[in-house]
Amino acid sequence: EGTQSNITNFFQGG
Amino acid sequence: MLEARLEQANLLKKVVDAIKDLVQDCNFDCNDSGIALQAMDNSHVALVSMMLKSESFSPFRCDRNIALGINLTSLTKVLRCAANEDILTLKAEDAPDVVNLVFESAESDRLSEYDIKLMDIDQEHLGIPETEYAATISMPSAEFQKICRDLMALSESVSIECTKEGVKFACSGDIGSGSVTLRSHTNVEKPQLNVEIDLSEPVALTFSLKYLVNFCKASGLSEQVRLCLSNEVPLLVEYALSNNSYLRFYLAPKIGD
Repeated sequence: EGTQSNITNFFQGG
Repeated sequence: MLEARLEQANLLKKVVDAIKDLVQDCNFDCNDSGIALQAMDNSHVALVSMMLKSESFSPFRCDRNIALGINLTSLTKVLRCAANEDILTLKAEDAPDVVNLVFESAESDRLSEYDIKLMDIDQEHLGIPETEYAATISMPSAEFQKICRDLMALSESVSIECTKEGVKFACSGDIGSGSVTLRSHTNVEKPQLNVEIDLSEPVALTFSLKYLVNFCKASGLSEQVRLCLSNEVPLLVEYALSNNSYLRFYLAPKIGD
């Protein structure tokens, strides 16, 4: 099923 | 000050209804280009991005940037007081404590007015990079909703695999497995039923169905939904609205075994 990744791993804060 | 008049309260009612279970407190960022919202869900797995362009309002006036921090449960309570066909006007001062909502019936002389207290919301704003997606699928939003609901009966996750053969939604769980495959399809008489698959390279990704089912609450906003995928990046689920306005959801993939 895989491990759920986090959206902040892909989109940078700013 | 902000003054934004919507021909039909229904649009805002549907948008808020579609996102209120995913995000609770949000800044509505108002400037001369329109009203935007970006918010992550509590677990930081999904991101909502809404843009209501100034052209979606008539008239639209916003002299300076204003962030309206609004609790969506409160907004839902007030929007329930508007009839779907009411004309809705949002108003706020430049440094507001409240946002004012006016509902007018086009058919009678009723005029309702509500104020919602604003909140100070310190929200992290994420930069969403421009992405050339490997696969873009346009399909009926109701069809996507049915697939997600159906597969959720069997599993927590769905794999979305897009090849030149078509797009396959597949899942497996304790009771068994299931899949739905769609190919490109053009219906001249009912273009809202078209399935369009634009593929530059094959893609296979796995996503949580719980979130996808949640996104599908936006199905009433648009007859078609657009899914954009590239390997190892979040899925974009987009509901296009009139005047280039949109409601977008991003969902982080499940990775590895």
